[in-house]
Amino acid sequence: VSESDVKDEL
Amino acid sequence: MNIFRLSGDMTHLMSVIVLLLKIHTIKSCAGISLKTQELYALVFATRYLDIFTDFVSVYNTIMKLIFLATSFSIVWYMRHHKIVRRSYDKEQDTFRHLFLILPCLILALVVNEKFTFKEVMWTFSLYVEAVAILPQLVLLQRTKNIDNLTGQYVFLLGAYRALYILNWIYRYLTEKHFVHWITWISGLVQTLLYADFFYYYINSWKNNVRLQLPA
Repeated sequence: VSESDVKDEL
Repeated sequence: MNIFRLSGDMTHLMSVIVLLLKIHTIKSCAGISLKTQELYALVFATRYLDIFTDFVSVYNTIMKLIFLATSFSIVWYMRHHKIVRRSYDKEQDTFRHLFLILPCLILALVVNEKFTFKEVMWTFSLYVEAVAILPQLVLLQRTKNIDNLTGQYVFLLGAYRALYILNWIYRYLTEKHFVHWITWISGLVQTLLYADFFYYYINSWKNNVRLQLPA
């Protein structure tokens, strides 16, 4: 899981 | 995408629709804090810097565009629309943006996951979003009779935050989702700010009386 997976949230 | 995340996004969208409804049909922004709306515009402008560079999904891009467009148009209506701007409670809406923006900027420069422009701006947007509701809550407290649409607007915003927390718990349990301390803590702080409002909102709804916050 990439470090930036949270950026798929708004 | 899980049900909590989707419901969170939908309540967020509904809050914006309720606010636009008030502005467009009643031509009034009474009880709405321009400071909070300007902070939200700043939040989306600094968070969605990646909108044209990092593609996630059509859903994400459309939602980002909606939040950007609506937040800036709400600010425009409150500041410049001939009729709407007259209903703005300027004297009551006295919170200073800078007291919120400056500490958030400093914190974002110090506490971030990566020291790059985009990442710091993204972190800054999280911190600002966490406190953006404060001017609105102060204004609510000063308003004697809070109208239904304003109450619903703030309630929907709070519901959106609460659902996002459930979404993180769900993602943490079901996916190998990273522990994003910055996102989670600022999200939690943001949600806690609504706790008091929720208490009075639900009470007024249960007792079928007009919403009024204690001074």
